[in-house]
Amino acid sequence: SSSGSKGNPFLVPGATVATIFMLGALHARRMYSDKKIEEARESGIELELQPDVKAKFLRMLPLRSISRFWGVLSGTELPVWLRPYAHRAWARAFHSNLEEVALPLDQYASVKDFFVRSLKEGCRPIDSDPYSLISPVDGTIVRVGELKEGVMIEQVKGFSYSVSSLLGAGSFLPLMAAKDIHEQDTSQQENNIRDESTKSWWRVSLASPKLRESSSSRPMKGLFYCVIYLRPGDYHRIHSPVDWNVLLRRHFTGRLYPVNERATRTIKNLYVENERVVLEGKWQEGYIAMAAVGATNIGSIELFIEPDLRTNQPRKKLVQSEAPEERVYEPQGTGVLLKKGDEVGVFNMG
Amino acid sequence: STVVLVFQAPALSSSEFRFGVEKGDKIRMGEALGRL
Repeated sequence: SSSGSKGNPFLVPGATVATIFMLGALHARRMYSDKKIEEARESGIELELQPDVKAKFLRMLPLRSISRFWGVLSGTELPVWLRPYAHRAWARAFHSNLEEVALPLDQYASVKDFFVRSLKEGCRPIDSDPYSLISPVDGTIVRVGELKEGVMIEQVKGFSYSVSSLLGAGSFLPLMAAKDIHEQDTSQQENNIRDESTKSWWRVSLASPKLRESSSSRPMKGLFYCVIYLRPGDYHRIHSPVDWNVLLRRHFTGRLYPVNERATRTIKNLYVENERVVLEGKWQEGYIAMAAVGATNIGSIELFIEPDLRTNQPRKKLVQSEAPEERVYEPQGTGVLLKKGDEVGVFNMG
Repeated sequence: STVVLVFQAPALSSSEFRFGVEKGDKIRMGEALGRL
């Protein structure tokens, strides 16, 4: 009985070693498969969509709760002396550039604070060319191009998602044929936009994104797109890509899958399933929209132009309807004016 | 996280919007993605 009460002295060390061994094996396998993917990419092979067991497993996880828990954890206030070490560790792990950070490291009370850091003045000069459209964020270009007839954006070779699913079926897109544009001066167009009854003019016709101009004086318009992925160590504030009027905001609660490179290869419809905030409006050349898509570790999106918007809410608070929650910015038809480079919002942790 | 931009711009060869970046490029906020 005395030996029974001591239990098996090898149980805990054995289980620990087995767990470490298993985690090591999983990590080695992950590194091996990532290496194969890197080799494939370097040899120019485009990888196709390969839904795997992990993607199926992710669908069963309470990702929203995990994300919110991560938000609480990363928001834990650190002792002042520990802060520089913690933020340097984060910067080293995720290749953040500490030279650009606006404040001394001990002034960021938590990892979450450090994550939404602003940058020193002058670190991001705004391209001054009046004909340029700038990147609203730091990141890596995932896809870029012109939308053709099908108006689909390729997520990965062999799988594409539709722009209207990403932005919302009620997206505005100028349908006005050339004669309308040609005859209407801007103020008249503004009036038309403001008049609800003519809202149909702005209904989406993503089936034919090219606007053909009958009068040769005005160039035909196309619909272009750019997808930018932000790594965990990147600067995560979102700025305005051009001078534009933000007419409307659309918030999709959605899921919170990871959006890293592996997820884009294994999870279908990633960008149209995930929680996201879409801003829609008009710039000098017509329609423009910007979608900020969240992820498990970066689930909440904050808008400086609408501070009371809350995303990544607990499931029970979420409106179960699929339809996104919309807000038209006042004054209608003019909305919120943003200048190129203005801060628009930020991706928060959790 | 990911940001997707969708925008209208001239598409005639004489005045087409031209991207200055391509897939895989690193970009920083404020740098031109393309020009009219």
